[in-house]
Amino acid sequence: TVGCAVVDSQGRCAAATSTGGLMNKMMGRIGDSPLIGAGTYACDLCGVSCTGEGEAIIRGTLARDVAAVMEYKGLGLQEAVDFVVKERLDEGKAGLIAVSKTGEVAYGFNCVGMFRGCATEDGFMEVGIWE
Amino acid sequence: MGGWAIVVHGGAGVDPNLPAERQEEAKQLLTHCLNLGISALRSSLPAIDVVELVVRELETNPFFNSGRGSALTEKGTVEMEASIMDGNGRRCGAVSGVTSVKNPISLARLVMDKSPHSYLAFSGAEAFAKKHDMEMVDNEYFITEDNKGMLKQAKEANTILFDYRVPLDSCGAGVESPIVMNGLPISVYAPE
Repeated sequence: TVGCAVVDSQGRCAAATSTGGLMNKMMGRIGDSPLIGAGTYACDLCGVSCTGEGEAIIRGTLARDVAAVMEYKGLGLQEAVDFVVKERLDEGKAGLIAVSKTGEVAYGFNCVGMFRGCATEDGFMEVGIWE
Repeated sequence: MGGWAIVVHGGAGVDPNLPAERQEEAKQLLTHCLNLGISALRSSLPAIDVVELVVRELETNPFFNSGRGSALTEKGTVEMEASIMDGNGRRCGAVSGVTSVKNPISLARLVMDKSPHSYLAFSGAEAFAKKHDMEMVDNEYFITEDNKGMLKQAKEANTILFDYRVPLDSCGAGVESPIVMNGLPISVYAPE
């Protein structure tokens, strides 16, 4: 699975996710990536893209929950990502990336590593795999 | 307002024994995609265009599990899915069961922009792509030798793998492993 979340200089957020799914999956199996609110979500507050065990991400409506805890609990972006990865996945293994309308970047995962890269207008740039 | 920002991912759940050169290859691809997105943002492209542009690049490169290099079904074929969402107005588009559209994320974008729906799947999605002259390729285009090997391992281990790039030797696929975690023999985690 691959994904991208972006906020532009007008403060508009967007997110996109694309995947081949699971190796040896059944024909016709649908994962989280195409489900808005599970694998992908964007609103005026943030943009989110998820990856990992699709069935756990779907049950946890993971991407929408990041926006929801920002909206209803007033959490900041990284707090919201950490909360959702910690509280919404049960035994599932997954990761997600997110941006906020104020130009923050965040990611979180509870499995072995996640391929990710992030950059902000003030010059910050990071590419990583492990914790 | 805080200025632009971009995050990309290539999947979670990485083989703990991923060889260093593969790790380096992944980092170079992620850096390349970040730079692609950064120059688009500096040219004031809207966020929705930037996410599509970056994911297209990731779909075209076979390194990660999407587009070319997608995971294989139990029958050794490729069925892809994608979604895109614009926070500005919360518009969205999604596709599933796509087997011959070169860039599924652009088909999801087309569903968002050019259809009255937000999700098309299987033959409906393929017909919509044809109607709009999207670039179509044979399913073989998406299948890589690496993934044929991965599918064989998964079948021998009688399991379903997500995003792991489990090496041949440590998967112990041929040996019946008593303990399994995330669908993988516990031996994969032995180093930890």
